[in-house]
Amino acid sequence: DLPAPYSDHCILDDGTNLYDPKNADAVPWYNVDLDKPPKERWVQIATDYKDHIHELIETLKGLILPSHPDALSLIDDFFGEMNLKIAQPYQDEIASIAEATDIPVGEIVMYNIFYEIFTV
Amino acid sequence: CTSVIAVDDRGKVWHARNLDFGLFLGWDPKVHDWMISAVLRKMVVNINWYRDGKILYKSNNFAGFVGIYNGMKQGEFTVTANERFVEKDQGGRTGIMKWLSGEMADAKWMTWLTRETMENCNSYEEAKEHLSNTEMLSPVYYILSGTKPDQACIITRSWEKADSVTEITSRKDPWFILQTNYDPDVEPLYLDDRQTPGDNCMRKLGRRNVGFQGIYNVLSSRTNLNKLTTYTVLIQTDTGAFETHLQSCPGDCWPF
Repeated sequence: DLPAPYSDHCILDDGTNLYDPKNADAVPWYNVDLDKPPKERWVQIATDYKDHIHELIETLKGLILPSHPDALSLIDDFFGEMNLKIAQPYQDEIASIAEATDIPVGEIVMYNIFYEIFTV
Repeated sequence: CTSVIAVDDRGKVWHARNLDFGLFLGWDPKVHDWMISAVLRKMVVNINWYRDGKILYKSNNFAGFVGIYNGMKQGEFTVTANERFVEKDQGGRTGIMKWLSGEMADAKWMTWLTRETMENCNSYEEAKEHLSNTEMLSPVYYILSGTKPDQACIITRSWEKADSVTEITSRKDPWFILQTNYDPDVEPLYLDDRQTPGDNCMRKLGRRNVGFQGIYNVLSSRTNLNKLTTYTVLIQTDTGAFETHLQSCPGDCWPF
C-alpha cells in the first residue's frame, strides 16, 4: 500500500459526489468538417489555441534541450522532413496547423507523434 | 490512464476514461505538478466530426493534435486508447525507425488508426476487426464498446495484430472492464497499481448505480485520479452523450 495521504481512496466510501454536469461546459466544442480540404479543417482551433500550442512546444523543448543541445535542429529538420512521408490527409492537416500557429512543421509533427515517441 | 466500460442493470453500456499524460516530463516543484500535464489541461477541446453535413462521430482532442485517443460513433461504438509498455525493442520509437526504413511502411500511427476506425467502420464488430488486425507502429490497449451488454473488450495490441482480445463476458465481474496500463492477465507493478483500487471502487459503485455520476466518482478517486490526470471523458453511445471534465489532483496526491 502507498503511504497516507497518497493511499487509495474510493470517494464513494464517504458518500462524496464530485460530479457536476455543468463542469463539462468548461471544455469548448468545435466542428471539423471532413468534406473540407485538409488544409482548412484545423485553422480555427489552431488559431484559437496558438499561444497554448506555443507554450506546449516551448515546454517540451525546454525539457529536451538541456541534455541534448542539438535537439532543436533535430526536431525541426528530422521531423520536418518526416512530414513529407506522412500519409494524407495528416500531412496537409499538420502543415496547416504549423502555418496557422507560426511554428516549424517539424515541431507540430513531433507533437502529433508524441505517443510513438514516448511509448517505450 | 484508466478506461472503464460498465453495463448497468438495464443492459445499457457506459464508457469513460481518465487520460493521464506527461510522466517524467518535467516536475514543477513550486506547484507540485507535471509541467506537460499542466499545459495540456488548457488545450482540451471536444470535436464534432462532420461528413456530408452530418455528425459522423465525436472525440476530444488536444488543440493542434489531429489523431484520436477517444471517439464515439453514436449508436455504434466507442473506443478509448491506453498506453501499453512493452520491451524496449518493441515500442513506438523502434516502430518509427522501422517505418522510416520502409520495413513497416504501411503500418499505422496509433492515434491515426483510431481516427480511421471512427471514419471508416460502421459497427462494433467492424471496429474490433480493424483495431485488432491492422499493422501499427506502437503497442497500445484499445478499449472498445458497442451498445449491447456483451459488446465490450480490451484489444491488447502489438505491431502486427492483437496479442489478445479480452471480452467483458470473460471477466470476474462480467458487468465492467476497468483497464489501466497492464495486460489483463498481468499483475500491475505494486507502485503503480490503479487496477485493484479501481476494481474495488467499481464494486462499491455496483451495477445499479452505473451512470455518468457513479463512474465519474470512481475515476475521481485516488489513485485512478493522480497528478498526471488531465481530464475525464464520459460517454453513452446510445444517446450520443459525450462530456469532458477537466481534472487535476491538487495537494497530496500520488504522482502517477
